[in-house]
Amino acid sequence: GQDTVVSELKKPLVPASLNLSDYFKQFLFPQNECELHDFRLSFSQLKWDNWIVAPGRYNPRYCKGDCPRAAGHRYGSVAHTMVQNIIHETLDPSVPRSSCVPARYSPLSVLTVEPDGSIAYKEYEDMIATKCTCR
Amino acid sequence: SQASRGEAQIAAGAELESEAEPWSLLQPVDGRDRSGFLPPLFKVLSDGPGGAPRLQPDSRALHYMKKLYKAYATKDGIPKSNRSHLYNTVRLFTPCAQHKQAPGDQVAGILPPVDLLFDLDRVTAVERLLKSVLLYTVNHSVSLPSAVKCACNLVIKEPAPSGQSLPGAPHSFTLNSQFEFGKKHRWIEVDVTTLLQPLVGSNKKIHMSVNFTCTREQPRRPSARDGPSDVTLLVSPSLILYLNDTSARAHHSRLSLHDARRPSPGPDQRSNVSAYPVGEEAAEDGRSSRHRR
Repeated sequence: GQDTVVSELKKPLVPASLNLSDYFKQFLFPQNECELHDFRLSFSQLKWDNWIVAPGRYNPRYCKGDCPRAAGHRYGSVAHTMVQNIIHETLDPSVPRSSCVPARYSPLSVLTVEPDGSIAYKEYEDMIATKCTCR
Repeated sequence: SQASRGEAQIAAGAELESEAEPWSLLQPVDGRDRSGFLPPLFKVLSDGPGGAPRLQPDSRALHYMKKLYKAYATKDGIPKSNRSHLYNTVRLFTPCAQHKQAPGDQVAGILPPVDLLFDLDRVTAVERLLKSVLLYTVNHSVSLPSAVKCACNLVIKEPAPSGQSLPGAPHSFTLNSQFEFGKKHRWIEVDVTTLLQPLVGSNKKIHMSVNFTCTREQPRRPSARDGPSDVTLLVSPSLILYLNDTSARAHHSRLSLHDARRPSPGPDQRSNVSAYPVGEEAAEDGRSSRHRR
């Protein structure tokens, strides 16, 4: 079987399309790990552009993905998160695993036309998710 | 009807996720309209698209506020962190009524004395006034023979005590600030903070009369032709309130949190009147923030 071995050895270890960091990542972290995702919308899609003048586009972002069993410092998780995962796995599966949720937000400036025709510039807190955590 | 609406709301709750419109997801569960419950941004949404018809804003006012927005926030709506001001809310009101008085002795083509009434009903109890200005748009369709120097006399008429229709006794406030404007000026701001400070928050309507008296920089040459006297160089003003919304929903920059511990700075002690070429205001803020640091 030498020629089989030789042909096997000639095969690339890593598929050309996958670079090394991604290759190792699949071993180190779960595939769809809890992380921040974009969702760009314009207020005209929501038919709110008759009173929201600016911004023209808004990306509130959101958190999605699986929380690893030992969601430690990497997510800024607290000890309770791992306790809940252990309960889910060993005692009672009806207790849900920890969830992937926003941990930090940033504000949004909005320019609106009020019903009386006046114009308002306002800065609202907590309108864009900037970091995820497992809770 | 509130209870039935509330029940209807709960009954619909079962299939709420699928077909409801986004704003109805924000309705308070019990259907009661508790204005403090929803951030103003979403409170308007909860009225749904069929909400009260919206008055169209003045186009010049909208143009000015869009420039202000660009000075304060990025294209994606993120407040710029390099700003030096404390306000997180800016409201622009156009007069809901104005009466032109008999023309006084003023340079032909400047605004005739005018009576203005502003309805400040949109200002909420948690919004603190930091600064207020009258914003005049310079009408460039009239060619200015030379720079013009103006003084502005402003009389606030105390709001009528309840039950009376006429405004109460006026008290006069004269802005003796001179300012001049020429071809390049687009807007003129008259700072009326000290005058409105005691009124905003306690009154929902502000009634004032404004009179400009102006003189030319250079004596008039006999051959010089005035702008047509019936065209006003200054278009009637909007009232801009720079406010600090103290509620938890509003964004409080580090600056305002830091200043929250110190007595809030009085309104800008700059001269009462400033003329701004286009875009100057933003640069002004930039300079003052560097200076302050």
